[in-house]
This record gives sequence, structure tokens and C-alpha cells, in this order.
Amino acid sequence: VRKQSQITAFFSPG
Amino acid sequence: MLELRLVQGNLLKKVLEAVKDLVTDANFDCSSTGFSLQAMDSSHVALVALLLRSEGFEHYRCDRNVSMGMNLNNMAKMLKCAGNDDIVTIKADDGSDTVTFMFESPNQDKIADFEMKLMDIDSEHLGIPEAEYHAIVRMPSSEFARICKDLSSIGDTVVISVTKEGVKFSTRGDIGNANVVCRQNTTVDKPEESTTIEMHEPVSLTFALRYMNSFTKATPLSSTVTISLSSELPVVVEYKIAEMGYIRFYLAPKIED
Repeated sequence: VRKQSQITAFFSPG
Repeated sequence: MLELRLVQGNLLKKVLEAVKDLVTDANFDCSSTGFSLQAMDSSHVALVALLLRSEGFEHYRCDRNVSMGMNLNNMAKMLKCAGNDDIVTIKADDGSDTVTFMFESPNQDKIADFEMKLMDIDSEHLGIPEAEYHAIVRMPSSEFARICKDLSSIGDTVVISVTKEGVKFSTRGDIGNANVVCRQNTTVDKPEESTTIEMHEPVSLTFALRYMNSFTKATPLSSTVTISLSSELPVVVEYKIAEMGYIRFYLAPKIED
């Protein structure tokens, strides 16, 4: 099963 | 005081058509570098980054850095009122809660002002690190749009795999499955019709087709699209905007649970 990841898991605020 | 005059006003119309379905409200940032936007969709799965460099404008005045919150649907409504050949000027006074779009017909016989209310948008700006991508595919944007549209009639997700054979787009659904393989092809007469694949390592990633289809609304901005892939990183789908900059869409992959 694949789940959808979020952009915020890869790019952090800044 | 901010005053940005864009002779190719239809570029701005096309930019809005490309992002308005993905993002509802966004801050447009204006600095000496240019007119830019970074925004995520409401579920934080995709991110769009736009840059229109100051050098691409016929006149570019931006006295201080400003961030203008706009509802993109409303902005698109106003820009739709500009003719395709119109010159568009974006104007705002310091501290104003409105922005004005001025449309001038090419022979200057019609001038229109559309004033739009700005809004306060609390958005976080993400740092996008420089990455070495495992594979970079450059192909005609219309071909990429066609593949995304075709596959979305079969399934909900696309697996994009790059090997030395080429780039493969695969999907599966209730009615069956589909694979489209594009091979490197640089022998065509026109460079915008060629497909080039730069592969450092084979890579295979899964993405939601709904977002890919949304990105292809940027197709009128560029004859080619560049897809940059690295395992476990968001894919970058980039449309270059001639002489001015780019619109880049980042999409988070579907990963093993």
C-alpha cells in the first residue's frame, strides 16, 4: 500500500 | 510604489490559468529580482513556484519588497478582461489594500483599469534545497499533457520510471492497465519536438495523476516541459517562460506505507 506524502515532509520552512 | 509593465500581457493570463485550480489564495512577492509566488495546494501535496524576472518587464519599479495576497480566481477573472495582445501593468501604492491591473490595447486606443482588493494570507514560505536529480526528462509539453490525460482515464496514479530504455509512464485501474514509453529522440527537425533523457541513476516514483493533470494547464506557457526525478523526493515539473523565468510544480510522491 502506498500513501500520499506531503511536500512539508521534504521541504522545511525558511 | 510598485509598477510593473508587461508587454506580453497574455503571459500573465496564462500563468493564472495554470495555477488557479491548484491554489486558491497566494501571496505574490515583488522584489528587485522579480515578481514571484510560492504556494501549496490546500492538502500540502503540491507546491507551485513562479518567477517572472524583473528584466522581462518593459518597466519594473518596485521601491521596496512587497507581498500582495490575492485570490487567484478573482485575479484570473480580472485578467480575462485583458485582450490577448494587451499590455498589462500591475500597480500598487505603498500600504494600499488594493492592486490595479491596467490593460492597454497595442495601438493605445483603449485603456482599462481593474482594481482588485488584496487580502491577508498567512502562508509559510518553504526552502527548496538544491538537489541532484537522478533523472531529468525534457519532452514536448503537449506530449506530456496528452499522456497524463490518457492515463487518468484508466487509473488514479502514474508510475514514472526512467531507465536507459527511456521514460515509462504506467497506470492501472479497474478496467485494465496502460504503459507509455518515450525514448530519447533528438533527430527531429525542431528542438521543441525532441525528447531528451539525462539519467544518472534509474528511478521509479508514483504520483497522483490528478495533480499531474492540473500542472499541464501550464502547457500554453512553453512548448517543452522538464521533469526532474529523484527517489524519495518531490518531482519537479518545470515550464520555462521565455525570456522571463519559470513556473515549477513540485509534487510529493506516494510512498510505501
